[in-house]
Amino acid sequence: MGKYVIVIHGGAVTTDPSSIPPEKEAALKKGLEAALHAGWEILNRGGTALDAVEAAVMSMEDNELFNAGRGGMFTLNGEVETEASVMDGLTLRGGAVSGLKLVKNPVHLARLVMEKCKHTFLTAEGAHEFALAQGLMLQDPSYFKTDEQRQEWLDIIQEAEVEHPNKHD
Amino acid sequence: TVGAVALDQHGNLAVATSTGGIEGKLRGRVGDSCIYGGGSYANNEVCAASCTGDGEIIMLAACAHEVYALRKYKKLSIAKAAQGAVAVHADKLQGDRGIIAIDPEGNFAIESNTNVMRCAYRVGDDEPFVAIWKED
Repeated sequence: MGKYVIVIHGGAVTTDPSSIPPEKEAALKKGLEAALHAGWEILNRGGTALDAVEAAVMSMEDNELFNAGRGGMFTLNGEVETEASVMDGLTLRGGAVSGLKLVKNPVHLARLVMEKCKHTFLTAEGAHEFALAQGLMLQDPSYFKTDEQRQEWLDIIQEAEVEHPNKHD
Repeated sequence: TVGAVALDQHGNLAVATSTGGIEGKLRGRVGDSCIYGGGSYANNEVCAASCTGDGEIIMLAACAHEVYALRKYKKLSIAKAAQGAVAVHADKLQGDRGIIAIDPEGNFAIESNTNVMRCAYRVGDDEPFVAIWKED
């Protein structure tokens, strides 16, 4: 058995350092550690890279501190729309999904598309129908919305109203 | 956006990327995370790469595939390939870019043009490494 390695990311951004207070930095590190461990543990016991990356990403999708799954950014309309993909370096097969509003773990659905679907990319209603057909439980849209993201969205809406005061529907 | 690349004990590579997109996006907007060659790409013979940052820029620069191309055709190291992908067309396509990538030998790169790059890695039984800031 050979070398095994896992590398993860939780987003890159250019920002004012003061926008990440120490307590949030600590929570982010804890979330990264948990995700890393979820993937590493699979590799350590001889599991596949595909299972490892899926597990690591699912861990971050479940953590509202990261912009994926629960905690995803709001659209202009105040919804959370998510997307994900997986790709297997051995077979060059892949699965991708987008326009999801009800799927708890988009990366898991992407994996199911890769393994159980004749297509490689499903969007919106079709992706949700496929999720149901595969037996996935759908989440209420409120599951994905966090107070922090809601506040950021409200700030954007208010800025837009200041810039375009006559454009109300 | 979140993502992962891995090399398993059987020598196989894989990638996964997932995102909620950008704040205030229009309904139906598609980002790079679900685009092969944009936010994700994996090939056992060359590398696996996952991207994060400004999705429109990453898609137009085909960043994940750029890592692959620089490895495959220019024979660059994974570190140089990731640096090249972060910089490709940077004069015309300006925005945040972050990339994690790994090659079939387990060499890996964490590269970005941002000051924040939330990331972590672990090689075999070695101690895990976790960072929030690029300088870490």
